[in-house]
Amino acid sequence: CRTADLGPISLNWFEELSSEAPP
Amino acid sequence: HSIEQTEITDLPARDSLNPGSLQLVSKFKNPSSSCSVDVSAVWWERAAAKEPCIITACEDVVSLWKPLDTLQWEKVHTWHFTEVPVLQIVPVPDVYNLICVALGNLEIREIRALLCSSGDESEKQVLLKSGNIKAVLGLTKRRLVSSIGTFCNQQVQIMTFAEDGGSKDEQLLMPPDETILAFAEVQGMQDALLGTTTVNNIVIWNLKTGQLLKKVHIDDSYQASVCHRAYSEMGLLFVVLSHPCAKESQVFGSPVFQLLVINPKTAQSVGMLLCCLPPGQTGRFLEGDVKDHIAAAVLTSGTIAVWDLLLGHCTAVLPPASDQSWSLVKWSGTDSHLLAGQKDGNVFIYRY
Repeated sequence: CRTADLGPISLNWFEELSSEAPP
Repeated sequence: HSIEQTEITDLPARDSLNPGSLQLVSKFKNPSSSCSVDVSAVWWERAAAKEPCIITACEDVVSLWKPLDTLQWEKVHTWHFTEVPVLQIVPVPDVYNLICVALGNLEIREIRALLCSSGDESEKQVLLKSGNIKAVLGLTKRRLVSSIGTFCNQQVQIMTFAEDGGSKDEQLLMPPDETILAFAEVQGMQDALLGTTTVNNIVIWNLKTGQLLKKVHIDDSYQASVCHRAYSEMGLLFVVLSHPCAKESQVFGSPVFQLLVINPKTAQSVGMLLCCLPPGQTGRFLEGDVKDHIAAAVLTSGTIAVWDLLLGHCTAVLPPASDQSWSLVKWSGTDSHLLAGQKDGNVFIYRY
């Protein structure tokens, strides 16, 4: 698996996406 | 109440791949006139003690079996369905003395809760949902998620049960405007939920807020992929998909499961592991179940195959028993046992 193909990884993706997504 | 004769054997299952990885523990037959459609293992409380029980579902009857000391099984409760046939059992983790079932002909039309009244222990059923139900899944923390309707007219709802299966709370999730095929829990992240859609997208929700967080388009090589389970690790999502419509290729044979890695931040994904059949085996995915890192599938050939997703290969193959094809496979929710069922009501319990 080439993780480079996946782009920058964030350990806090769930919180970050929750703050960006419409309520 | 009937006591069914069970057999115990210390012989390993006929498994040429890895002898001993599946050991037959017990078996019983559900004597029913209709076709066996599902099997499950749940915790059930009787006389203030919680017991690991087996639930069997035929088209017109659902039965609860409790274990006896001698590894026999006793049928203790039966719920009858005369109008709409049973399609599947929907176990709800962390709820005792309640099981949900999906009813319908080809598609799910109703979800009902099956329980017993506390006074006389008589069987009761309660209608929870009705309509054009596309997907349903029991989640940890006593939750049940269902989607009703298609495309833009879709409602995705979470129902939360009390610990005793009683009073419930309801919450809506933002619909994805695409018909949902299946839901999957995310191990390691209880507030996240995944769904696969008819246009090969994986959608991610926040269960606490109901927000739709991301849509991830996955490779179109396999149409109508179905999500079974996901794991959250190091900022990535590892998703187990099955491919019921996959065509056999000369290179890989028939891909049954696939482990896909998704970066939820960028919506990029890469295939990590393709679970194909070992040499000599044929067939496509018919139905399956994933627990922790072990995936099991019934194939169209009537054989059951088991993959260890950490080892990355098939660890066991269970040929049809008594010259009868397997039609059901489920991991027990109460221990590490595999439940294998046949259409005539035979249920075999294996230790993995």
